[in-house]
Amino acid sequence: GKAAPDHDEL
Amino acid sequence: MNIFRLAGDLSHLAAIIILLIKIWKTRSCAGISGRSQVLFAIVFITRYLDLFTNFISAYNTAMKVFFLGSSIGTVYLMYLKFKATYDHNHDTFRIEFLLLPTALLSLVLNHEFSVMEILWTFSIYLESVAILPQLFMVSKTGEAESITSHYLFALGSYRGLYILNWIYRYYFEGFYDIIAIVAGCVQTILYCDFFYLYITKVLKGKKLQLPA
Repeated sequence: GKAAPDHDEL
Repeated sequence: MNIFRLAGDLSHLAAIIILLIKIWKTRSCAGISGRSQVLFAIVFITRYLDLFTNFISAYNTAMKVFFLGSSIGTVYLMYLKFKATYDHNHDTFRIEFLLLPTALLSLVLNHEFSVMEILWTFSIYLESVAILPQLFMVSKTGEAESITSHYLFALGSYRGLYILNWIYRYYFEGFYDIIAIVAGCVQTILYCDFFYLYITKVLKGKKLQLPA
Protein backbone atom coordinates (compact mmCIF):
# COMPACT_ATOMS: atom_id res chain seq x y z
CA GLY A 1 0.00 0.00 0.00
CA LYS A 2 0.85 3.66 -0.11
CA ALA A 3 2.65 5.36 2.73
CA ALA A 4 0.18 8.23 2.90
CA PRO A 5 -3.54 7.50 2.99
CA ASP A 6 -6.05 9.36 0.83
CA HIS A 7 -7.47 12.04 3.03
CA ASP A 8 -11.12 11.65 2.23
CA GLU A 9 -12.31 13.23 5.48
CA LEU A 10 -12.69 16.91 6.23
CA MET B 1 -19.71 8.10 4.61
CA ASN B 2 -21.42 6.89 7.75
CA ILE B 3 -23.88 8.56 10.10
CA PHE B 4 -21.18 9.60 12.62
CA ARG B 5 -19.06 11.23 9.96
CA LEU B 6 -22.08 13.07 8.52
CA ALA B 7 -23.21 14.18 11.98
CA GLY B 8 -19.66 15.37 12.70
CA ASP B 9 -19.50 17.38 9.50
CA LEU B 10 -22.92 18.91 10.11
CA SER B 11 -21.90 19.80 13.66
CA HIS B 12 -18.77 21.48 12.31
CA LEU B 13 -20.85 23.32 9.73
CA ALA B 14 -23.33 24.39 12.41
CA ALA B 15 -20.52 25.72 14.62
CA ILE B 16 -19.19 27.93 11.86
CA ILE B 17 -22.65 29.18 10.91
CA ILE B 18 -23.52 29.93 14.57
CA LEU B 19 -20.34 31.98 14.89
CA LEU B 20 -20.97 33.92 11.68
CA ILE B 21 -24.59 34.61 12.69
CA LYS B 22 -23.47 35.81 16.12
CA ILE B 23 -20.95 38.22 14.65
CA TRP B 24 -23.24 39.40 11.86
CA LYS B 25 -26.44 39.88 13.90
CA THR B 26 -24.80 41.54 16.90
CA ARG B 27 -22.30 43.42 14.69
CA SER B 28 -19.77 42.35 17.29
CA CYS B 29 -17.10 39.73 17.86
CA ALA B 30 -16.90 40.33 21.61
CA GLY B 31 -15.85 37.22 23.49
CA ILE B 32 -14.43 35.52 20.40
CA SER B 33 -10.71 34.80 20.17
CA GLY B 34 -9.32 36.21 16.94
CA ARG B 35 -6.21 34.13 17.55
CA SER B 36 -8.18 30.87 17.49
CA GLN B 37 -9.94 32.04 14.32
CA VAL B 38 -6.60 32.79 12.65
CA LEU B 39 -5.38 29.32 13.64
CA PHE B 40 -8.52 27.72 12.15
CA ALA B 41 -7.97 29.64 8.91
CA ILE B 42 -4.38 28.32 8.81
CA VAL B 43 -5.71 24.81 9.52
CA PHE B 44 -8.11 24.93 6.56
CA ILE B 45 -5.65 26.56 4.17
CA THR B 46 -2.92 24.00 4.86
CA ARG B 47 -5.30 21.01 4.85
CA TYR B 48 -7.39 21.77 1.79
CA LEU B 49 -4.58 22.43 -0.69
CA ASP B 50 -5.64 19.06 -2.10
CA LEU B 51 -8.65 20.85 -3.61
CA PHE B 52 -6.25 21.49 -6.49
CA THR B 53 -4.78 17.99 -6.71
CA ASN B 54 -7.34 15.43 -5.59
CA PHE B 55 -11.08 15.25 -6.29
CA ILE B 56 -13.03 13.12 -3.80
CA SER B 57 -16.68 14.11 -4.24
CA ALA B 58 -18.86 17.15 -4.86
CA TYR B 59 -19.81 17.02 -1.16
CA ASN B 60 -16.17 17.00 -0.11
CA THR B 61 -15.25 19.88 -2.41
CA ALA B 62 -18.28 21.97 -1.41
CA MET B 63 -17.56 21.55 2.31
CA LYS B 64 -13.88 22.37 1.88
CA VAL B 65 -14.69 25.51 -0.10
CA PHE B 66 -17.21 26.56 2.55
CA PHE B 67 -14.82 25.94 5.46
CA LEU B 68 -12.05 27.86 3.70
CA GLY B 69 -14.28 30.77 2.76
CA SER B 70 -16.02 31.01 6.13
CA SER B 71 -12.81 30.81 8.16
CA ILE B 72 -11.12 33.51 6.08
CA GLY B 73 -14.36 35.52 6.22
CA THR B 74 -14.46 35.25 10.02
CA VAL B 75 -10.89 36.54 10.26
CA TYR B 76 -11.87 39.42 7.96
CA LEU B 77 -14.91 40.28 10.11
CA MET B 78 -12.86 40.22 13.30
CA TYR B 79 -9.75 42.06 12.19
CA LEU B 80 -11.25 44.51 9.70
CA LYS B 81 -15.02 44.98 9.57
CA PHE B 82 -15.83 44.68 13.28
CA LYS B 83 -12.33 45.39 14.55
CA ALA B 84 -13.61 47.91 17.13
CA THR B 85 -15.61 45.19 18.92
CA TYR B 86 -12.73 42.70 19.07
CA ASP B 87 -11.81 42.10 22.68
CA HIS B 88 -8.06 41.87 22.11
CA ASN B 89 -7.12 42.73 25.71
CA HIS B 90 -8.43 39.33 26.77
CA ASP B 91 -7.10 37.47 23.74
CA THR B 92 -3.51 37.05 24.79
CA PHE B 93 -2.66 33.38 24.29
CA ARG B 94 0.75 33.12 22.60
CA ILE B 95 0.00 31.24 19.38
CA GLU B 96 3.65 30.62 18.60
CA PHE B 97 3.54 28.12 21.47
CA LEU B 98 1.05 26.18 19.35
CA LEU B 99 2.39 26.88 15.86
CA LEU B 100 6.02 25.94 16.48
CA PRO B 101 5.54 22.62 18.30
CA THR B 102 2.85 21.44 15.85
CA ALA B 103 5.05 22.43 12.89
CA LEU B 104 8.00 20.53 14.35
CA LEU B 105 5.88 17.51 15.22
CA SER B 106 4.46 17.37 11.69
CA LEU B 107 8.02 17.22 10.32
CA VAL B 108 8.82 14.27 12.57
CA LEU B 109 5.57 12.29 12.82
CA ASN B 110 3.91 12.04 9.40
CA HIS B 111 2.76 9.40 6.93
CA GLU B 112 5.12 10.58 4.20
CA PHE B 113 7.82 13.23 4.00
CA SER B 114 6.30 15.34 1.23
CA VAL B 115 5.15 18.95 1.22
CA MET B 116 1.43 18.17 0.86
CA GLU B 117 1.52 15.42 3.47
CA ILE B 118 3.48 17.50 5.99
CA LEU B 119 1.06 20.42 5.55
CA TRP B 120 -1.88 18.06 6.03
CA THR B 121 -0.27 16.62 9.16
CA PHE B 122 0.50 20.11 10.48
CA SER B 123 -3.14 21.09 9.97
CA ILE B 124 -4.32 18.05 11.92
CA TYR B 125 -1.96 18.76 14.83
CA LEU B 126 -2.71 22.48 14.81
CA GLU B 127 -6.48 21.92 14.71
CA SER B 128 -6.27 19.76 17.81
CA VAL B 129 -5.00 22.73 19.86
CA ALA B 130 -6.37 25.70 17.89
CA ILE B 131 -9.24 26.24 20.33
CA LEU B 132 -6.88 26.88 23.26
CA PRO B 133 -6.75 30.70 22.79
CA GLN B 134 -10.58 30.72 22.84
CA LEU B 135 -10.79 28.52 25.96
CA PHE B 136 -8.08 30.65 27.55
CA MET B 137 -10.12 33.78 26.80
CA VAL B 138 -13.26 32.27 28.35
CA SER B 139 -11.31 31.30 31.46
CA LYS B 140 -9.72 34.74 31.64
CA THR B 141 -13.01 36.64 31.47
CA GLY B 142 -14.72 33.91 33.53
CA GLU B 143 -17.79 33.79 31.29
CA ALA B 144 -19.12 33.30 27.79
CA GLU B 145 -22.28 34.43 26.05
CA SER B 146 -24.78 31.62 25.39
CA ILE B 147 -24.26 31.83 21.66
CA THR B 148 -20.51 31.50 22.11
CA SER B 149 -21.17 28.43 24.28
CA HIS B 150 -23.35 26.89 21.56
CA TYR B 151 -20.57 27.57 19.06
CA LEU B 152 -18.00 25.86 21.28
CA PHE B 153 -20.29 22.93 21.95
CA ALA B 154 -20.94 22.31 18.24
CA LEU B 155 -17.24 22.73 17.44
CA GLY B 156 -16.17 20.33 20.20
CA SER B 157 -18.84 17.75 19.32
CA TYR B 158 -17.64 17.57 15.73
CA ARG B 159 -14.33 15.86 16.55
CA GLY B 160 -16.01 13.69 19.16
CA LEU B 161 -18.41 12.44 16.47
CA TYR B 162 -15.42 11.84 14.20
CA ILE B 163 -13.99 9.51 16.85
CA LEU B 164 -17.16 7.40 16.56
CA ASN B 165 -16.70 7.55 12.77
CA TRP B 166 -13.12 6.28 13.12
CA ILE B 167 -14.24 3.41 15.37
CA TYR B 168 -16.89 2.54 12.77
CA ARG B 169 -14.40 2.71 9.91
CA TYR B 170 -11.88 0.59 11.77
CA TYR B 171 -14.41 -2.19 12.35
CA PHE B 172 -16.36 -2.06 9.10
CA GLU B 173 -13.79 -0.82 6.56
CA GLY B 174 -10.52 -1.85 8.18
CA PHE B 175 -9.44 1.76 7.75
CA TYR B 176 -7.65 3.85 10.32
CA ASP B 177 -5.43 6.91 10.28
CA ILE B 178 -3.45 6.99 13.48
CA ILE B 179 -2.43 10.66 13.13
CA ALA B 180 -6.02 11.85 12.77
CA ILE B 181 -7.21 9.54 15.56
CA VAL B 182 -4.65 10.57 18.18
CA ALA B 183 -4.97 14.29 17.36
CA GLY B 184 -8.77 14.00 17.30
CA CYS B 185 -8.77 12.42 20.74
CA VAL B 186 -6.50 15.17 22.10
CA GLN B 187 -8.78 17.77 20.52
CA THR B 188 -11.91 16.27 22.08
CA ILE B 189 -10.30 15.91 25.51
CA LEU B 190 -9.51 19.64 25.52
CA TYR B 191 -13.25 20.35 25.39
CA CYS B 192 -14.24 18.02 28.25
CA ASP B 193 -14.17 20.68 30.95
CA PHE B 194 -16.22 22.98 28.73
CA PHE B 195 -18.71 20.17 27.88
CA TYR B 196 -19.28 19.64 31.59
CA LEU B 197 -20.03 23.32 32.16
CA TYR B 198 -22.21 23.49 29.05
CA ILE B 199 -24.36 20.57 30.11
CA THR B 200 -24.64 21.57 33.77
CA LYS B 201 -25.17 25.31 33.17
CA VAL B 202 -26.04 26.47 29.66
CA LEU B 203 -28.56 23.71 28.94
CA LYS B 204 -30.32 24.63 32.19
CA GLY B 205 -30.74 28.17 30.97
CA LYS B 206 -27.89 29.68 32.93
CA LYS B 207 -25.06 31.72 31.55
CA LEU B 208 -21.72 29.99 31.29
CA GLN B 209 -19.87 31.43 34.23
CA LEU B 210 -16.77 29.96 35.76
CA PRO B 211 -16.51 29.68 39.53
CA ALA B 212 -14.49 32.60 40.89
